[in-house]
Amino acid sequence: ARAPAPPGPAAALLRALGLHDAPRGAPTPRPVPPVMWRLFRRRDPQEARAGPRRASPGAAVRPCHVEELGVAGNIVRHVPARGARARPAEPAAATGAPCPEWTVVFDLAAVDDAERASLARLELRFAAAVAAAAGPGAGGWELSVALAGDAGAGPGPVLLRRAVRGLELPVRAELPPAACARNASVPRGLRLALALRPGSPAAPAACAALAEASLLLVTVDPRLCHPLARPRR
Amino acid sequence: GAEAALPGGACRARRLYVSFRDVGWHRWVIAPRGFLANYCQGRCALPAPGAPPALNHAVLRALVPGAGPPCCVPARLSPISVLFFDNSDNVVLRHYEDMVVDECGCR
Repeated sequence: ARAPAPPGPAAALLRALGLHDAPRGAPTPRPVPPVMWRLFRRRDPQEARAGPRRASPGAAVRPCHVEELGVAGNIVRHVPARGARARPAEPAAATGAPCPEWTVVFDLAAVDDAERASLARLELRFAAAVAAAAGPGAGGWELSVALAGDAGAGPGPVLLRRAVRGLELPVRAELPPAACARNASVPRGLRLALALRPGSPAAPAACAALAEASLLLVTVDPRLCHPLARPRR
Repeated sequence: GAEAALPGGACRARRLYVSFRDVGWHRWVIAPRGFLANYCQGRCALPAPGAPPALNHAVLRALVPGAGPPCCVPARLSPISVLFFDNSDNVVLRHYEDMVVDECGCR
């Protein structure tokens, strides 16, 4: 739901800032993730001037580059997963683990067609009590992330598989940035199928419970990277 | 909120503060609450000690009667970052170049 941009100077300013229209009403109150505050403080010129990383007033932050994450970008989004849904694992899974798998959906409707993704970092948090009970076991866990089709459709191509030692801390995994565009449709959303299986044949003491999933998405909007912004040689 | 531009002053950066509350964006902009955008205003005459830097062309123009005075415009700008909620309640950090006038010059 978008509110039509009011005519006049405010609309012109919104367009200049690359925003089609202002969000309608007040947003749902939720805490700002610490990583976003950290990135904001590092990129804010006033904060940067006061900090030790600022060598001199002329040493500007590199345009269209998120130094802290080491990628090109001028837009960073923290996207919480919506509609995390657990489903039973396939009985024919190689490990035979009866733990559930999850489907998570990320709303990317606000990502403009002109933006190019440079980083897509998935962050998963597991319920603390269950994570402790589940324990890493001898072989730890294996996380697999696949593109998920629409409801009823089977899982799509696997984006990554990686070993996870413990579940007490958030699990971070970098997805191929192109995945955020490839799965786009109207309304645009990224649907992922997540599975956490024991890394060894021994069954885990308990299944992990996914408590929270979010996506840190960095994109470059080339319209906001004009040549004048580049530092002079 | 802008510093009033009085006629007759030399070209320099004047204070212009953009408050996100004043433009009604305070409900979705998380930080900053506003920023000092500034603007350039003032008379561009022949360069004098302490005057803002002028392009050679601006000096020529100031010398030629009838050509009109050079323009007082931003000579150095800096970026800002804005943290806000979008329509999907995602937290977004966007970086914008050339939002703050640091220095004015005659061009």
